[in-house]
Amino acid sequence: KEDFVGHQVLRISVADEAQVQTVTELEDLEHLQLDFWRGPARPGFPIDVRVPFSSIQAVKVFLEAHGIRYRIMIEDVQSLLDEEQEQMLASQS
Amino acid sequence: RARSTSTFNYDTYHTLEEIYDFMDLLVAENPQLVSKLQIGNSYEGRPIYVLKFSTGGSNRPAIWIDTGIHSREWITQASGVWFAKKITEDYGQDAAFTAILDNMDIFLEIVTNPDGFAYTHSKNRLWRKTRSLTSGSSCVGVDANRNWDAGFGMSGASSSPCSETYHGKSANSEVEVKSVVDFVNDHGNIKAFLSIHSYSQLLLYPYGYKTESPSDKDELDQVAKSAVAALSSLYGTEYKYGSIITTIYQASGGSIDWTYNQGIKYSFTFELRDTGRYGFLLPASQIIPTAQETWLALLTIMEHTLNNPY
Repeated sequence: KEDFVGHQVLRISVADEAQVQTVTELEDLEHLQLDFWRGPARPGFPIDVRVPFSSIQAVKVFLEAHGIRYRIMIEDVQSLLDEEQEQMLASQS
Repeated sequence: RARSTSTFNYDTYHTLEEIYDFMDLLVAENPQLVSKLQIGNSYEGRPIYVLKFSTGGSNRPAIWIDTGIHSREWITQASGVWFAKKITEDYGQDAAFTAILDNMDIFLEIVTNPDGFAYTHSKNRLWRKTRSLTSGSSCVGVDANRNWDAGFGMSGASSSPCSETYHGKSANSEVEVKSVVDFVNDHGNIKAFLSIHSYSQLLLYPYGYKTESPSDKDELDQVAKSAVAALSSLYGTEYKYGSIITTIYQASGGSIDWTYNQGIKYSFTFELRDTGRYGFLLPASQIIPTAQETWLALLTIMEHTLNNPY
């Protein structure tokens, strides 16, 4: 089963079209293995992206270097998944 | 396993097997009202089921509701299970809903992407696409909501098999999509097509692949406004509404663009809770409230469909 320990979901706020384009370019960098939960759309429309642990530092540095605001929407994806599994097992029992 | 749909636990997420067992229980408990149709087999050979709710007649005008086309959007399949039970509970009890089912059929496809859904339970909880293999690529799956024959392959989908929005080799290449297309064409009398996704809290109507407004834009906008107001009346959950391309972004090959182009006027897509706290990992404690509020919006659209025959 895929492990998401250390994966974070970032909510990115893009202020203008140029920033939308910059984030869209991130999408094409396959080695970062980004998973866009809400894809780049237009200024003012939040972008949510799951970032594997190995890419987090690079992505955050990239966003900060381009003055693109973000916050952490989900601190650790695996901990939410663990909670979900526990809840399912508890209800089954 | 639950012994009846009354002991079935609606406020937890379930596996594919548990949902398929639920369907059989519901049919067995309501043989006069509910039947289970198999509209095809998934890429990996799993049966694709649709529940039919009918009080008689032949080829009556019908309403289609599907959930789970994107497998990781678990809140949608869970809501679909709740809707199925609600329909059997409210028929004969709730006057407005009884009038709908006395005149129209309802088709509910709870697990529209069974291979992807099974995969979210077994291997990767965040899997979105189908599980079909693409020759020449090591990447798996097609975004089933970019595979319909409406603006297929245009901007708003990806031609890369590794992308989450890969549109596939050709329109209807995914058997999960083709099965629904064939069912809709064979039935020929579907009047509303409601496809349920998550997340973002949006109620959307065509188009996604082009900026041109649908010819029924004013009416669709009005219906969406009323539906969103009904939804919000229960717990205050706020939705936005509008066309796909103006409200979110360009998305080509989407289901409701195709159904609208087939003449199914009341074509809507829901994006359920939330707006970005848990996203696809919405806690199970929110299943029932989400389903309850969404049902009010569905009722609004179904009533409008009943009262405005075309």
